[in-house]
Formats: sequence, C-alpha cells, structure tokens
Amino acid sequence: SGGYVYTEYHPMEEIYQWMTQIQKNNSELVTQHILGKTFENRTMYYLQISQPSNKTKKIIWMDCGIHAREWISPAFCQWFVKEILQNYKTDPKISRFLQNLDFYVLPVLNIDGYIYSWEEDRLWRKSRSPYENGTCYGTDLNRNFNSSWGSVGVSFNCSSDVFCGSGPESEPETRAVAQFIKSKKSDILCYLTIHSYGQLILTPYGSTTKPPSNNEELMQVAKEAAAALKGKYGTSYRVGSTASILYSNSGSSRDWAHTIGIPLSYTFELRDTGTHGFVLPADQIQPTCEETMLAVTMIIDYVDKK
Amino acid sequence: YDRDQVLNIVPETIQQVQHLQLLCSTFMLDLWKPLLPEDIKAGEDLHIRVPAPLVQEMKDSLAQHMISYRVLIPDVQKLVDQSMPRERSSHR
Repeated sequence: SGGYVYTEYHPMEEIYQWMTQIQKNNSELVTQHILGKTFENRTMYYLQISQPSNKTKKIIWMDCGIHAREWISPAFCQWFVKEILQNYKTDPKISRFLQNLDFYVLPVLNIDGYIYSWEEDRLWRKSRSPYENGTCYGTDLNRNFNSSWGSVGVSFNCSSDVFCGSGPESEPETRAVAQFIKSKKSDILCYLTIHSYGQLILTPYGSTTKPPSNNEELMQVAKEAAAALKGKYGTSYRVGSTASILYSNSGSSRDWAHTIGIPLSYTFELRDTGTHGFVLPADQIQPTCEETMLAVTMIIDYVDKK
Repeated sequence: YDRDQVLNIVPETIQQVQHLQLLCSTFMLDLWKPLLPEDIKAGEDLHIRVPAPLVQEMKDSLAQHMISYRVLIPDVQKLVDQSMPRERSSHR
C-alpha cells in the first residue's frame, strides 16, 4: 500500500497519486486506464486488477464517488483495492476470484464535484457543469443515465440537488462511464456502485416497482450478503429495490446497468443510518470499509461460483 | 455549517407531511432523506439540515404543529471538521 493512510479521507490530488503508486507497486496485477474527461477537463482513470492469464475472464465493475459529499465512498473503493492487493497471494478466496474475474474500479466518478466538496462546499453533491448561463451548477450524475431518464424522483430545476441534466447522458462523466460499460457489457457480470448512508443494498429498479426478471437471484444474493454482515458485525442492512425501500428515482447508473444486460447490479448505501449522515467522521472509515468488504466479497463469491 | 443542525422527523399525519413540505420549500432546506419534498411520507424518517439562523424558527414551527423531532447532528460544522485530516482541520 506504500504508506498510504486508508483511515483518513484524501483530496483528489492524493487519490490521483495513490492510483499511480498502486499501479507502480503492483505492476504485475494493476493497470491504470483513462476512462474519459470531466466537465472541468480532469482525467478520469479506472484501475484494472487483472491476473495475467490465457483464460477469458469476466468483469466486476465498481464505481465510487458519484455524489461528491459522500466521501466514504471513494475511501471504500481504495480500501477494496488495497485489500485485494494485500491478500491475493495468501487468501484463497481472493486468489480464486482473480483466476476467474477482473476487477475494474473507478475510485471517484464525480471528480469535479469531489474537489469542490473539499475546497468550497463540503455538502456539494452534483457535478460542476454550469446551466442557465452559469446561474446554477451541477447535475446529479445518478439521475443522468439513460434509464427512464427524467421520469421520476428528479428535478428539471438546475438549482436542485437532483437535477437530472438537460438530457440522458448530457454530462461527460456519465457518457464516459456509459460508453465504457457498454463496450464491455457482455463481459461484465456485476455492477456495483457505492454510496454513503442508509445501510442498504439496493437492487433495480428505482424508476418502477415492477421487479426485474432475475429479481429472485438479485434479492437472494444481496440477502446473503446482508446476513453475513449481521452475523459478523451485527450491522443490519436492508435489502430491496430502490423504489420499494428508499424512494423512486430514474436515471440511476444501477438501473441503467441492469437494463443494458448486466445481470447483477447493486447500489450500496454504507454504514450510517443518520447519526452522521453525509459527514461520516474519519474514525468510522475502517469499521465501515471492513464490514462493506465482507458484503462485497459475498457478492463477488457468488459471481465467481456462478 | 457552523451550528447548522440535522433533524430527524417522522411525520405521523398527512397534515404534518404537508406542513413539512411547506417548511422545506419556504426555508429552502437541505433534505438529506428523502431528497425531494414530494417523497416525504407519513411514518417514514425525514433527515433535514437546517441552517443555524433558522433552527429556532423551524423548531417553533414544528412544536406549533405538534410534530416531534430529534436532533441527529447538533453542529454540522463540528462533524465536518472531524472528517478532515488532522493537519488540514488544524490549518482551518
């Protein structure tokens, strides 16, 4: 891990450095790739964790930091990468994962927003693209995907925290993720997106209460992950579709990923149920990441065995 | 966010829901859960950040309408400081 402190939050500059360092120190396994550019022209990188092999491997995609203020989310993506790299030689389960699966990790999706939340407004949520002649800023990137875009749980007012943009995939960050995932969709078995608070594992869909065709499988896998969490840490995660256990929303990346054919698509809302909300103190990073790692590992284990 | 508070409210009646929706739009409050006033429902948790200058007015209005609440976060800025790395928060 090269001395990186995983129990503190880090500004984007340090996360960029971390990605470079992780690739350098683990060149046998990790490559860093450009995914696209943000509105403010910053480079979006993802990390590919892939053990060299002649075998065709399936992909687990994980993105973090779509909402700027949810700092625990990028912290988890980094924790996840650290755990895989630290343990793949000694942990038989992780070792087995890497024989069959590649991990693609996007540590911060909404880079412009994340930087803004560090430098200007800790509770900023959206991206930073200007609307209406610069009178308001930012699109909720998790309302901007092309999945029942604009139909429910969004606002068309650009001052709103859930402004869905001017059209589906109107934002460069959304397009970068969507184009890449579309290009790999036949190999991606599982799409995971990490959010900040509520202790929920959310399944598709948010835009309708009609369950997806593989709902039983989606629910069973998530329930097993939640049960493991309860058993080991006593943390009570709720499992269910977004529309049924949270609120209706359209244009989310999770719904979109499922509609393009990625069978297992989940949103994680991490540890807190409101005590700290979007401002989880740094001393909660480790316990949150440890328990989340267990739940994520359960899901990956299912994918791997399948 | 100095002395801004996050309140947890569980409205019990449609009237209380409507009053909360009105407060949200009048005061332009920052809803944390749910994210939109139209998603406020009776019997379900509401988390809302209230700017310091409005805290007392908000609490008075809630009391007037017999809406009970709990303070989840008494000072948002204190939590924000705790989430910053030590050297940065002391620099602040």
